[in-house]
Amino acid sequence: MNIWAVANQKGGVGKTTTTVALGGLLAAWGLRTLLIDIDPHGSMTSYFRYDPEATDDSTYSMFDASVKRYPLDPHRLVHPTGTEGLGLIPSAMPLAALERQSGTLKGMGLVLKRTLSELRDDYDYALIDCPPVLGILLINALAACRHLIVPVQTEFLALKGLERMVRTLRMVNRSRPRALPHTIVPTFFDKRTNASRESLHVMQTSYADTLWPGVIPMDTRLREAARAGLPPAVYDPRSRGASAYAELLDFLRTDTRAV
Amino acid sequence: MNIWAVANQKGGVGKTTTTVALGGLLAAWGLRTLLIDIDPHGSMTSYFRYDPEATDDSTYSMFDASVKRYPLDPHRLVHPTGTEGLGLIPSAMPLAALERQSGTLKGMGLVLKRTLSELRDDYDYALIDCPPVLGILLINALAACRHLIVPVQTEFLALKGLERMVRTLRMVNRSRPRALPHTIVPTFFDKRTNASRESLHVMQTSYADTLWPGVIPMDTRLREAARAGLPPAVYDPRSRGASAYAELLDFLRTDTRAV
Ligand SMILES: Nc1ncnc2c1ncn2[C@@H]1O[C@H](COP(=O)(O)OP(=O)(O)OP(=O)(O)O)[C@@H](O)[C@H]1O
Ligand SMILES: Nc1ncnc2c1ncn2[C@@H]1O[C@H](COP(=O)(O)OP(=O)(O)OP(=O)(O)O)[C@@H](O)[C@H]1O
Ligand SMILES: [Mg+2]
Ligand SMILES: [Mg+2]
Repeated sequence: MNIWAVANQKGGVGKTTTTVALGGLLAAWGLRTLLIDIDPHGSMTSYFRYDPEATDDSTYSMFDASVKRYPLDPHRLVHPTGTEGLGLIPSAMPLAALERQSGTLKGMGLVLKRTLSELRDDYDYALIDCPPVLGILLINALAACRHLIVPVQTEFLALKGLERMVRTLRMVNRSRPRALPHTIVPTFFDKRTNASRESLHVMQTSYADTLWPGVIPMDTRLREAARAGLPPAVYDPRSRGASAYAELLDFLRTDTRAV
Repeated sequence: MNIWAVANQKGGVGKTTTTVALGGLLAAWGLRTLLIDIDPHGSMTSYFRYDPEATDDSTYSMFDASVKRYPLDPHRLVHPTGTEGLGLIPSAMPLAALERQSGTLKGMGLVLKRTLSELRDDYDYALIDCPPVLGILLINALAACRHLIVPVQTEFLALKGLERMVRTLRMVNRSRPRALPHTIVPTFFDKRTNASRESLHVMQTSYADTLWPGVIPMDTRLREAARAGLPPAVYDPRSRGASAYAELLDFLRTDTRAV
């Protein structure tokens, strides 16, 4: 099972959209795919019409079982998304409290990694949607994944956020035997504006060796797909957003770093 | 001194842009204005070309002085922004660690409120830019402010974030003598798309009594202002974004709840 995390400490850059878009494509290509929402806000959970306020079997259950030491069968946590071959482990509100409690609990950084290893024979891909905050939940995702996807809006303030994410990655890599490979994905690209073109140019010069050579364009069909509760490739496969994500997925799957 | 906080637990909705835009206008209208960056990511700090990694006198100093019990003159924390009449207390990276440490320290929720009361004779307005996370820093801002401004992107996923923010507010109001008044501000509005028009309609029906009757349009001049390090009203006062913020400020100042 390939485990990818989608993360960036900056908010609103397209993490949830990227996770759902790639997951929907993998399922459409016939690969058994699991989406995991460890953002306490639960945008991906809401995307598929579940309520993060009311979810029993969720990513929170993994942490709860680990702290209270009761057995948990992770297969119980998987919910249908309405798309064939695409499962979801939703988020739940109590995840937010973990941050404050986690300071005192040892070994909390490996809960997700351990749980996913019990599901490795049932899925080809697992994609983790992360919160925009450096804390115990993001640490869990970085420890569990084999490849990190970093969506970055093509504009000035987001470049600062990217510097921060790359620094976090450098810190995390110090405690890993092998550095975690990552791919930077430019999002919200609008070729008509200076802000987009200039920030893309900065990315191409400063992050040449980890930057995906394409861009995800600004495309309102991606918002409409969220409103419809469908992955972009299901909602409108010929839209500019959906086709750009198909190109990205093709790059990630052939890029040896990702396997 | 009027203290306003700008907050929403959803990321990327225009909190920093709104804080800077309103602050720049207040200063241009001759009012002594202080901006406070309490987001560990420090977008507003980067906006004015300070480095959150390298800031000594910052919002973090307030918490450090409170925990270690040393005297601190808050006037030392104020940095120039290049705009006449507009000061900034920048963010710093160690703010991020407060979340994990704060669980064990009592009275951490009132540090900002106490520090700002020492500055009340020097400024007419203080505007607080908040992180997109419910935690000790957001709690500080909600305890310190008299009015809350909630920017909300006009699209589907952001409406879920708004429900969450309103729930948080209800929780915070239980421990206040008087409920904290708030104003919901629709942002990124694009009248050409269904997503914008429909979500605005939902806001108008579900939040009629706290919704600002205008909208902040999608306007790339707002991004360009950030790249130039200038408040929108200084960068391009006739842009659609800057004029919409002037209308919002006029509404907030005449709306008796805000004083
Ligand atoms: N390329 C795009 N073009 C237009 N809209 C987009 C694009 N990508 C994402 N969006 C929209 O922008 C909003 C923010 O995206 P999304 O929620 O995926 O970001 P995020 O990084 O997951 O945010 P958060 O930090 O809150 O988790 C969503 O409403 C989404 O539909
Ligand atoms: N009305 C608008 N039109 C176009 N771009 C905008 C608008 N408002 C904000 N932006 C841009 O969108 C990006 C996100 O805005 P901003 O950083 O203000 O959001 P935020 O809510 O503060 O994000 P975070 O959750 O990361 O703190 C910024 O690059 C900003 O320049
Ligand atoms: Mg998200
Ligand atoms: Mg911000």
